[in-house]
Formats: sequence, structure tokens, C-alpha cells
Amino acid sequence: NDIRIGIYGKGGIGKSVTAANLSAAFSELGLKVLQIGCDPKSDSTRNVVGRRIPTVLGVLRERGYTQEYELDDFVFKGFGGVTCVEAGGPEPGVGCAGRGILTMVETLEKLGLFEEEWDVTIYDVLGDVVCGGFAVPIREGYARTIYIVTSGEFMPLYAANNIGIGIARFGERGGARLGGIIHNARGAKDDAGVVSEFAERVGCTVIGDIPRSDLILKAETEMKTVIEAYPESDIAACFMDLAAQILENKDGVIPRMLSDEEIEELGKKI
Amino acid sequence: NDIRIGIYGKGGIGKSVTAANLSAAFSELGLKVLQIGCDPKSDSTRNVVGRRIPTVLGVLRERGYTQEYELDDFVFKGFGGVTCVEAGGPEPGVGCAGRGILTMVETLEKLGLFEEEWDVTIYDVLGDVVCGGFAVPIREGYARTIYIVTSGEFMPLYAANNIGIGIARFGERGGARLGGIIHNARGAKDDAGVVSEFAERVGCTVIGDIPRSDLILKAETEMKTVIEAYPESDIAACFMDLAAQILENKDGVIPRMLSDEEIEELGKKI
Ligand SMILES: Nc1ncnc2c1ncn2[C@@H]1O[C@H](COP(=O)(O)OP(=O)(O)O)[C@@H](O)[C@H]1O
Ligand SMILES: Nc1ncnc2c1ncn2[C@@H]1O[C@H](COP(=O)(O)OP(=O)(O)O)[C@@H](O)[C@H]1O
Ligand code: SF4
Ligand SMILES: [Mg+2]
Ligand SMILES: [Mg+2]
Repeated sequence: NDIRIGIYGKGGIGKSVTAANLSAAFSELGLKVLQIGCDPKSDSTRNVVGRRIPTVLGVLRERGYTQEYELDDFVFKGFGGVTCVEAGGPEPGVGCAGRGILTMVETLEKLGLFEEEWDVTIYDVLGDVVCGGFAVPIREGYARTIYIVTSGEFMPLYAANNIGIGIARFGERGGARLGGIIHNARGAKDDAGVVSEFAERVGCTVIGDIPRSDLILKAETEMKTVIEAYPESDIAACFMDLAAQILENKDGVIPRMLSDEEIEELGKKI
Repeated sequence: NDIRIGIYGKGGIGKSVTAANLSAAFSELGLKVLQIGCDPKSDSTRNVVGRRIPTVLGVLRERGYTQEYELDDFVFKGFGGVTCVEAGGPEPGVGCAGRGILTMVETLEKLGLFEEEWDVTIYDVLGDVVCGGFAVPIREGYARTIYIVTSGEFMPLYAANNIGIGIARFGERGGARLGGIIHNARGAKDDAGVVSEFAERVGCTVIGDIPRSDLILKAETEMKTVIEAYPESDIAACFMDLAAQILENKDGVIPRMLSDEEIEELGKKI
């Protein structure tokens, strides 16, 4: 299948919840899944593996950059056989925050991880800034299709717009395209209409609506996805649907993002 | 006086509300204030000047990097005579997101802005990543004392911890010190106790508590601070107090920040 997706969005918006549950959902559909955490917070795969795994950057820092390594040093299996990697990040203030991603793709390329026959590869990437290592999955085409997670609040939409600007910049030169918006209604003050309008104006659709769910938080305390912990629940069904939508989605676009004035106008409607 | 402070924190946490209202408060105390916006969102000074001012990077991009410029091309006066500058940022994906800050300090140094006799200089800086240009106010000592804005929620505290790690790294080699935590209770689910515990464990105090206030939002729609729009209000008094606290605060510390495990433990208490 070789479907390669990137999940981007503002910090705390729900990328890792989305990525981990999508990985679990894809594995339930019998697919071979690789999930790659690209946030220095390095907790993307925690609820798939059931614990925090060592990060690529962490292993290299601790055991040395010039050691002989194998894939097993960096790659761990979790629920449903999903294969998991975390890039990690440098100490704050030490060079580029996205450096972990650059180091990781280099390391995994050498060890042949990308040559294996993955049905789905999911990159879970910090989206507060779209530069340095964080732009790599978009720019270098590691991800073919980007899904931006947002709520109907101004700051996440502003971040979503910036991510789209990055996609529009790289998309034509072999970079990724925008597959759609994932609406994650995290809290009380959420305007779904504004999210739909945003998607429409940039030229894509809202491919999924994730409601606020206490089961997500409950499963999180058990270090599980809802697919694993509450497979019969509505929220699990929601992620299974989103997974199916993503598998069928052939519409990657080069989005036409909003100007500063336009995104502010949109923010006023909230 | 030459008090030089940096306001850092997660995107959307309330840095610009804090910085703008502090600038206005300091000017009410008769001080000569310079406010410098270091967030690519470039709206830090909007409520002081009453409109979005051109950014340094924006002016250079539009009119050319090698033109002859004067301070008036980049620097604008607002409420109470507060002098305002916005760094701006590059297009997402075009190099380092913090590049605007590097370009700005270079440009303003050449034009002698820092040689003027400021009583207070306030840097309002993006804190989602602590790297590249965003680390400059801390690392190069442009700011002497950093105040971190946070709420009692996990993501802002996680960002606060990362900012503190950056300060701890640079603080000893001529960089800035941590002056304290500013608690901005943005929303419903806010745990003030956790903010106090965080401050205590890293070795500083909560220097101010800003309650959620609709007047902040009302003043914002008029592009004003509450100091200007509602000077008799409790929230205006709150910022006047915070300004006084900051003026008296001589305790900059090199903080001892929390490890990943420790910040997660703290997060579980919320
Ligand atoms: N739909 C939702 N319902 C309830 N809680 C959610 C939802 N989406 C996210 N959360 C919670 O918000 C927090 C941040 O989510 P996370 O996926 O870690 O964000 P990110 O990876 O974007 O930084 C987590 O504690 C998560 O459980
Ligand atoms: N104490 C508060 N009460 C009400 N609204 C607030 C408060 N603090 C911040 N806000 C609102 O939150 C939004 C983000 O604040 P802002 O200062 O722009 O964040 P930052 O500069 O950290 O990105 C603004 O719309 C602001 O009016
Ligand atoms: S490129 Fe982005 S992540 Fe890297 S140093 Fe600059 S701001 Fe930080
Ligand atoms: Mg995450
Ligand atoms: Mg701001």
C-alpha cells in the first residue's frame, strides 16, 4: 500500500491521540503500520507500546553516535504489531529543536527501515513552527499526505494555516500534499462551523470529526488507545471510520492558505 | 533603570496580553518603555499602538535588505509613549522561524535603538520551541530577567519547563535568569496549586496571578490594553501590581528544572 501520512497541528491539539488511535485502527484492519513520533515531547507512541520508548536521539546521545546499531535499538513493537519509533529532541536551547527528526531519518535510512513493505507510515509532527527538522516530513516527501489536526479555536487554526503555508511551499517540488483537516473538538468553546469554513477556503475537506471523549483520557491513564481499551465504544468507531476515510482519500491538494488578515477575520467569527 | 525582561510561554498562553498591559502599566508609572515583539504572529504591540505595525523582517523583505533605513521605519509609538517594534517571521518553511529576531536585533543595534535610555525593555517571545532566534533574548542577554507565563494545564507547564531548561543552560554564561512565573488562569480547568508547586520546585515564585477577565477580550476588540480601556477595573489594577512587583524584583535565579518524569508526575496532579 505504501500510504505515508503526516499528522500536524499545534502542540496539545491531539496529534498523538489521533496518530496512536489511527495506528491501532489500521492494524485492526490487518495493515502493517509504522508510527514515527516527530515531537520532542516523544510521547506519540506511548499508548501504542504501553510505555515511553527510548528515542533515536536519546540512544545516540547515551551510547555514542559512532556505535554499530541495529533497528532493534530504535524500533519497538506495540499493540496489533504496530512498529514504533520516536525521534526525540535536543535539550532546549541546544541547536535546532527539530534536529531529532533529521538525525532519525538519517539513522533509519541507513538501517533500511523505510525499505520494508509498510502499508501505512504515520509521522506525528510538532506544528507550532514549520521549520528545520519539523518541515522534513513535508519537504522531503517522507509523508505524501498531510492531515492537520485543529479545533475551532483561533490559535490552533492559526497554526493550521502556517502548516498549510509550508505545504503549499514544498508541495509542488516533490513535497507532501494536504489531505484534509481533522477536527478535534477538544473543549467547550469549539466552533465547528469555523473549521469547515477554513477547510473549504483552503481547498480541502474536514475528513474527520473527533468529539471530546473521557474514554480517551481514561485509556491514556492505562497507556492505551481507545481501540485497545474500549474497542466497542463510539469513540473507537470514530477512529476506525477516520482510518477508512484516510485509506480511501486520493485527494491530496496544494492548498491556498489564508493571509494574516484573512485568518484574523476568521478568528473574529469564533 | 535599564530593566530588561523577557516574557516567554506557550503559544496562546497570554504573553502578548501580559506584555502589552505591562508596557502600559510601566508608562502609567512614568517610565520610558520599549516593547519588542518576538513572535512571528507579530501582534504583541497591536493593543499598545492600536493597530498592527509593520515588522522589521516585513519592511526589509518589501523594500530591500540593503536600503538606508532610519529608526522610524521600524519603531512606532503607542499608548503612553510606549515605543514598539515587531520582529516578524519568515514564511513558514523558509528557514528558521526565529530568524526575524536575529535580523531585528542586528538592524536595531546598527540604528542605535538599544543605546537609548530605556527604563524598561520588554521582549515578548514565542516559547513553544527554545531554539534559533527564540533563544537569543535569553542567550545573548538582551533580556536580563525572564518571566514565564503559564496556566495550571499540562501543555503550558511542559513548555514552561522547556523554557526554564533553556535559561538554566545559558544563565550562567551571561544569559538571562528566571525572575518568576506569571500565572494566567486562562480557562475553566486551571489548577493554581500545580503552578505554585512548579514554581517552588524550580526555585522561583509565582510573581503574579492574572484571572480570566472578559474585559481583556473586550479591550482587545478595541485594540487596547485594559490599562487604556478600563483603567479603574480590577484587572487593570492586577497588571499595575504585577508591574510594581517586577520593578522591585531583584531575584533572578538559575532554575533547577524538572526532568521528563517529574513534569509528567506533576501533570498527573492536574
Ligand atoms: N477528543 C479528545 N477528547 C478528550 N481528550 C483529548 C482529546 N484529544 C486530545 N485529548 C487530550 O489532550 C491532550 C493532548 O493530546 P495529544 O494528542 O498528546 O496532543 P499533541 O500530540 O498534539 O501535543 C492529551 O492528554 C489527550 O488525552
Ligand atoms: N486572563 C485572560 N482572560 C481572558 N482572556 C485572555 C486572558 N489571557 C489571554 N487571553 C486571551 O487569550 C488569547 C491569547 O492571548 P495572547 O496574549 O495573544 O497569547 P500569546 O501572546 O501567548 O500567544 C487572546 O485572545 C487573549 O485576549
Ligand atoms: S529552524 Fe525552527 S526548530 Fe530549528 S532552530 Fe529555527 S526555530 Fe528552532
Ligand atoms: Mg504529541
Ligand atoms: Mg503573542
